[in-house]
Amino acid sequence: MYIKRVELTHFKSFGGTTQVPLMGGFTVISGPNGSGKSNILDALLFCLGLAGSKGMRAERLPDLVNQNQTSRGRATVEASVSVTFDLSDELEQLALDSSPNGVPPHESGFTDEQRGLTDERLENQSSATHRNEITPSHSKQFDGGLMKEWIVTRKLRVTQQGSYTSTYFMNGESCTLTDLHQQLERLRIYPEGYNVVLQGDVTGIISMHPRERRQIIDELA
Amino acid sequence: MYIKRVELTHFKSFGGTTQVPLMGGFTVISGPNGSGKSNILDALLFCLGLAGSKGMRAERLPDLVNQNQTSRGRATVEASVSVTFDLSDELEQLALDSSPNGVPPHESGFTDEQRGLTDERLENQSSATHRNEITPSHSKQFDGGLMKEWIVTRKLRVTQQGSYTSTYFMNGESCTLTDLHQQLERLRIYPEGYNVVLQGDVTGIISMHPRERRQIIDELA
Amino acid sequence: RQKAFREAFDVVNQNFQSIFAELSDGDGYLQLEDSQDPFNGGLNLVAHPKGKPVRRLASMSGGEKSLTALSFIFALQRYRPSPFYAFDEVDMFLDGANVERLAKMIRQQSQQAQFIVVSLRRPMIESAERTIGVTQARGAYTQVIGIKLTGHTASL
Amino acid sequence: RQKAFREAFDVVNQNFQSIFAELSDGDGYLQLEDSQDPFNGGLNLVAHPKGKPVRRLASMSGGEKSLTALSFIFALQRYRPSPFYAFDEVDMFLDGANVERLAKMIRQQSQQAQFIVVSLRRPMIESAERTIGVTQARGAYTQVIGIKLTGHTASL
Ligand SMILES: Nc1ncnc2c1ncn2[C@@H]1O[C@H](COP(=O)(O)OP(=O)(O)OP(=O)(O)O)[C@@H](O)[C@H]1O
Ligand SMILES: Nc1ncnc2c1ncn2[C@@H]1O[C@H](COP(=O)(O)OP(=O)(O)OP(=O)(O)O)[C@@H](O)[C@H]1O
Ligand SMILES: [Mg+2]
Ligand SMILES: [Mg+2]
Repeated sequence: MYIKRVELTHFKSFGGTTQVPLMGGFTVISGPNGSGKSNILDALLFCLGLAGSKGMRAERLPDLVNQNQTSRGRATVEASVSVTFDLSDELEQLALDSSPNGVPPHESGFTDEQRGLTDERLENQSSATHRNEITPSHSKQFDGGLMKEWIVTRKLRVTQQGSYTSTYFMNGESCTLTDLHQQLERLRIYPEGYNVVLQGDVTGIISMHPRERRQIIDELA
Repeated sequence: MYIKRVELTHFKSFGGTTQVPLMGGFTVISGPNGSGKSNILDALLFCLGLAGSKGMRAERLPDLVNQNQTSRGRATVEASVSVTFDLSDELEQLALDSSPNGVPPHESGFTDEQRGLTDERLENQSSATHRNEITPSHSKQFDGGLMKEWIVTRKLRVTQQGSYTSTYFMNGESCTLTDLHQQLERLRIYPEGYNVVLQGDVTGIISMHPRERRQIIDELA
Repeated sequence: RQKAFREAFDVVNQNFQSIFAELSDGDGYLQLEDSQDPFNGGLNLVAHPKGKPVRRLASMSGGEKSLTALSFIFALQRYRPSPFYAFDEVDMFLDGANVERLAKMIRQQSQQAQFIVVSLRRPMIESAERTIGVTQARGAYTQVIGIKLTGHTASL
Repeated sequence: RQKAFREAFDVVNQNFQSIFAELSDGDGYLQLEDSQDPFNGGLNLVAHPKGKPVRRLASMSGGEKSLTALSFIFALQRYRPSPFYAFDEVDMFLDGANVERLAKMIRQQSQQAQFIVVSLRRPMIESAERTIGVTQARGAYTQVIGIKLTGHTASL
């Protein structure tokens, strides 16, 4: 699976709505200083709830709304980011993982326990045969064979007084951050994951405390 | 004035004795990763007493001795760095500064007070006419017209047990770190000066506390 | 729990050794502070870039630290891959030759995961399958242009 | 004491404004948190690189922060020059065009002080009056070679 699109609306240096189309494999983002490269990575962290405001170089969330929006003096301004995951391979992968003889689960009629599913990441997996047993929001996630794309969106609304609300959505349905993190974990995306290295942080692993470093392996084991 | 030579002996990645000749103006130091470029700047900090061991990426001073020395199992090992300053312009400059009519002090016979010297950096200035009034070590520093070069040396000795001593020298005579810093101040070289920016530190001025930043101007005023 | 940790540690350690050898042309390995009871201590990285004798991590050069840290990240990746990796200027300390080594390794690892790498360095840009250009004209918003290495430029 | 500070502040502020304009192509100035009683507050840097609206320092990009910090250092230099400046890879965040700008400014400032600059970036190396090459062969010590830009190489 891979991220196939990031859509930014009024987020940091992005005015209007901007699409950043991506593909699997190896992509470089380049350009002059101050143009907005790191802001794209901040958008990923923002949308997937992977960092606090300081981790995106903002003192508080409202600082993330494009300055022009805020200065137009509107009663309420909004910024949002959507990340679209391409799941076509992952589904097949998840389906194969859950079945000892390689037959996709929704074709075999066995229960998860019968298939000897022990990986806790799969225990929330819904499939066509189990839809009734699982909560409605889960049944829409990772349906066997039915969902090729998964879209996560986060909207940030800021009132003129400066108070704000932030809402997460999965495929258009609002959800809690905990729901989102649970689904992301199934895809091996974690808030403390070492898959995102921000500007200036690369040598952080060297200067961190040895116990902290050992915990990285704890969490993956 | 400028640094015209740095001589490193058994210091960090420098085995034996190595000369780094420098000239005024704009010099770049370049080369592959891990070759020893930053170690040359550490040598400057070490010799002039401008940073603690951590500021030179060493846990303790003994880590600064070239590894090969230490591993040869000798009873005592030693590392040293010498920095040679070219003073030919500075002297004339100091001489001019101290005399309201531009006549060098050692030619006019007036006392410092008579010349209205208020700059406290010059109050230790010795000149040929005043040599008797000033301590022997000072009379050798910045003698009007007599000294074109000024050499600072620091030696670090480490015993086999790991205890160590560090000694400073100015023009071959041992001195205290306080003596050295006093002379360096007259040349406008300060331990907290912002004239040395180490690898990774350039944005430090941005993330420092505003009060700390204001103090930088305090100290220069 | 100890057993699960042991298995993970051994695999990551093995990965680290071969990746470090490739990136830093030297020997490196992971070491538990307390090998009898791992949870009683931390995890150390032992690094000999270019065969240099062992030294504390802090005294390594900027470039050496970067390659050591990246070797660790890739070692984790081979054990438990994330679907995507986002790197922002991780090559900032690297000399030209090392940027090339890193770029080759990313190219290799990108067969198993998506790599989105912000970089200003030419060898990195040249190794990627495609580049996304980002600019911001004076007084305007950020603009994004997708550039394929076939020389075909598409604006978005 | 307040008077001495005021004078220093005004000079450094003026320097900062013109240097920032040159390096960052924008407006920047120094601001006291408490202008009535400077010692009661700190010193802020207000920076509008490329004329962008004011924003907190922390949200600037890596390159923008570097140029702002260097403008401050040069502003201090013009007020109270040190005899030498030693910079270790201060250009690591800068794009090619900004490395050139910085290199030009160092060239200019080096008429008043000695600049020893460690750098891996070509525009910086090409702007210097000379380069000192540093290498370390496998299993050996650091070697230093002086290279003049006239192409004349001298080993030491
Ligand atoms: N809320 C906001 N509204 C408008 N612009 C913003 C906002 N937040 C940040 N910016 C701008 O975004 C720019 C920084 O963008 P970013 O950090 O992505 O640059 P970059 O391309 O990574 O540059 P570099 O190569 O220097 O790291 C800054 O100039 C900043 O002023
Ligand atoms: N006491 C010592 N004995 C021998 N070698 C040492 C000692 N202390 C440090 N070193 C070596 O010096 C090297 C680092 O040198 P330095 O930091 O100057 O590199 P650099 O040229 O600045 O590289 P980079 O471009 O990556 O910043 C390291 O490889 C380290 O092992
Ligand atoms: Mg950036
Ligand atoms: Mg270095």
